[in-house]
Amino acid sequence: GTRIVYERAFLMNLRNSPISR
Amino acid sequence: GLLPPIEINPNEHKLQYAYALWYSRRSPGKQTSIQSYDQNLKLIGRFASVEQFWGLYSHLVRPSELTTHTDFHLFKVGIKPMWEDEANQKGGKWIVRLRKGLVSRCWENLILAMLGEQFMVGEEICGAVVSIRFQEDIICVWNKTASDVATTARIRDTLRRVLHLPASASMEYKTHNESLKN
Repeated sequence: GTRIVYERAFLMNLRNSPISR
Repeated sequence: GLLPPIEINPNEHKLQYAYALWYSRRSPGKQTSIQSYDQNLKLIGRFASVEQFWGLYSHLVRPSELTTHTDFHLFKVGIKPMWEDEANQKGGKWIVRLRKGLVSRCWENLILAMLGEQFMVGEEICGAVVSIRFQEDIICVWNKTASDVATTARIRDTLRRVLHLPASASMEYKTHNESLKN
């Protein structure tokens, strides 16, 4: 299968999403 | 005991691997036997998506605020942060020593690179450890196959890049076998 790769900036953007809290 | 699988809602961003975060603290000066090391390891939580990671991480104390002789261990679910775990028996670790004041930012950069699969070494990464010590702090990346030179070189280069380490920063690779002998 495809490896799930995330860049740092993408991960940082999800930091404040409502479901991250 | 066995823990149930980690559920992920469809609107969350799944990670390539699920991870467990552990905490340990030892009394300074005391010799640590395998048994007491195991007993000192406390599971803080597990996650399998980006959102679950931030949910856990945002409640944690930053490494720089931890007391001396404390460690956080972030390992793939199924791998215990111990030499004795099957996944670690032939493995080793990169050790990066940091002067005081750098550890929180370096640890965050390291774990984001690990969760985001930035190391590009297949299944080789086992986990990462941050250790708060008296005069310096230490971060380590553990991998499965210490004898795989291409893999360990790639981990080193990725570490330098994501931690923004100067070329002069001290990095050392140690097999777990060597560590056991000491």
